[in-house]
Amino acid sequence: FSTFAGEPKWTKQVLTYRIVNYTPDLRPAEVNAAIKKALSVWSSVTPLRFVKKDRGDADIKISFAARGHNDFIPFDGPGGSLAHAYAPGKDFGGDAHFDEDETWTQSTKGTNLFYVAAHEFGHSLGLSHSKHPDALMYPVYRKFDPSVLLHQDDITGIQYLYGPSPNANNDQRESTEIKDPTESKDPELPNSCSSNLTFDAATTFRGEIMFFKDKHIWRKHPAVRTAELDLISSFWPLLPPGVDAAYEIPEKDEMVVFKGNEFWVVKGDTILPGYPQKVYTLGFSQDVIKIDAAFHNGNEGKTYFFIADKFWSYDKRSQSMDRKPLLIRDAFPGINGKIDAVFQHESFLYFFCGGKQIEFDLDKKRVTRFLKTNFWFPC
Amino acid sequence: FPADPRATKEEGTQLVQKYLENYYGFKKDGESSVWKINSPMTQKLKEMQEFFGLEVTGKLDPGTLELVQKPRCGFPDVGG
Repeated sequence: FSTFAGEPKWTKQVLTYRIVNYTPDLRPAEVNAAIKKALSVWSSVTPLRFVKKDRGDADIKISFAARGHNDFIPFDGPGGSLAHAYAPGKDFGGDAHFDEDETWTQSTKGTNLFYVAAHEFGHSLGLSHSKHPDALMYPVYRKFDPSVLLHQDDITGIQYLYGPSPNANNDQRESTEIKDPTESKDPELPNSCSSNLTFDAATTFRGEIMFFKDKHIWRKHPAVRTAELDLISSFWPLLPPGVDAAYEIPEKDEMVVFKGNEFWVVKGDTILPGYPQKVYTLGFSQDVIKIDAAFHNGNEGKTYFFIADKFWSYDKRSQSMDRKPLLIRDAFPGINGKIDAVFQHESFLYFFCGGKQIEFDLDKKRVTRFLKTNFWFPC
Repeated sequence: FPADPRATKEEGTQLVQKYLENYYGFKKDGESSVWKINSPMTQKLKEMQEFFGLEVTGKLDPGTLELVQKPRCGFPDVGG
């Protein structure tokens, strides 16, 4: 890692940031989410905290501009220079500029805003470029693994400037973002560490695990300790709060979400046209008006729908749904009663029943562990 | 992205020279912007090749050409 000449750094731990303008490539909520996530990459390993400002001055001002934009480093059209940011300091110190001529995305297509922003905020906090090809602070844009964004070289560098993050288990540190006291109070956020935590639904989604709760989702990557809380509407404005069930079909990059007798099919951040549709179109009998939980087993090509103490399964190969539901406990010994949520991770299923989480080995067809519902969160 | 096979040597030189100006503090002035063994431009090219872990040849080899065409951060690599 390297720092700037004179090792400029912020002398305070709580920094403000403001998104001065937005790129038309993404919805404002998506830009907000990407910037917030990029900042949390650094706050997760340092004592630093970030307060979002909607107006006025801020330590880190974030803007999108093309070509010349009132500083000495004009952008150069598509490709080439994607963004730049300034070392900590007054006025434009810490500011991050993004080239509006790039196509900013949330995916691997175009230029991923989260990834570039995380790099630029490294500069905003005092890191210069690293020679290590796997470091986030390596200057060239490359394929990246969102689950292991920070390389040890980056962590060593930023902790050289700011020290390590205090004890992560401290409950007060629910999220790495601190709300500005002068701004209007948000309604109470769900507490991922509460002992009586329950979920509306759970599913895998593009390598992450999503836990649905009222109008929020927790996004958790199995390889990353922290989880991120977002509004469902920040990704899918047309999805309702309080969903009942969700499952992913990874091979189609689709997620199916249920609420009441309707379901939506989501691809990335888009709900496919023609949805919601009624659940009976999937082949259920007319008396099925709600799905409790569901998961898709990619190996079998079967999708399982849990309703009360029974389940239906849809076989992709025969394109057919079971004629009659079966008892859950017959196919999943040890799993009894109504299921709130279920998802598959590797060769295990994780059933959420009331205040309990039950790990079920799909190969051995038996329960292997009883876990707390907040097992996936750093509590 | 694979390097652009149409880049002629002159184009390559201009591309790399611009890169060295933007990110390695190379100052373009007459004599200094020619590929002579110890010219300032060659020295800067070596500095860039060393930074990126490329083979330090001081020449416009394919690896170097490919790298300078990759999208990247607009901040300099040295003397930022």
